[in-house]
Amino acid sequence: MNIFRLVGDLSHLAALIILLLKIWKSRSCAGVSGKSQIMFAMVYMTRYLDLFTTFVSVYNSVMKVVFLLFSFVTVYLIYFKFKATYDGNHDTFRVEFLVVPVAGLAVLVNHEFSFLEILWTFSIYLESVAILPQLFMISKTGCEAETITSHYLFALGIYRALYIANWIFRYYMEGFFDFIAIVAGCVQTILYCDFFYLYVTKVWKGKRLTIPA
Amino acid sequence: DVHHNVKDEL
Repeated sequence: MNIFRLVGDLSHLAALIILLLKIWKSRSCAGVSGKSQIMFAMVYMTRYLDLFTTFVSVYNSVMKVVFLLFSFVTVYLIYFKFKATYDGNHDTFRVEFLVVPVAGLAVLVNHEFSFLEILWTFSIYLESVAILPQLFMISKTGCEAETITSHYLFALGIYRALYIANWIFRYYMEGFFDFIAIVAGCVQTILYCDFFYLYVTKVWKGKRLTIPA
Repeated sequence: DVHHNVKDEL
């Protein structure tokens, strides 16, 4: 564990909490992409199957369970409890265009051709693009993202950016790297870059955020 | 087995 990873994990956790609180307090999931949230739930489910096979640390297991739990609750709130407020008409990104190629890539490019390993690889690839329906939703409607949603996206983006710092650190300190995780992590971070720029130039100056289509 | 080491991450 190093500082980049710890702060990255905490940022990841903060993102999930921000989104949950936003939905819960406003009793509405307007502006939130249910499709992105379903894909994140898939990411956690396929990656954290190792909860049953390997024990790393109490911290590791607790965080995995919390991520799974929070993501399930988020999906539940969007598709059941506050379904009436879900903006499905604007959440039109075709998820199969991401999931199918990502699944194919996971089968073709992996470290080891085994069930758990392919699912892990799938989760890494899927995570890197899972936010696209959310970004698409914000840009397509041309309507403003709520400031809270922007904070959520920022925290989620910072998490993967810090993980890149963590991988560089681990490469030099511990002498190893995971090519699949690094490439996917970089793709993921790049997808957030445009958003980061808008976030810093607009949200921090008190304006609302729009992503040009 | 180098690549398995990031499995201790989240």
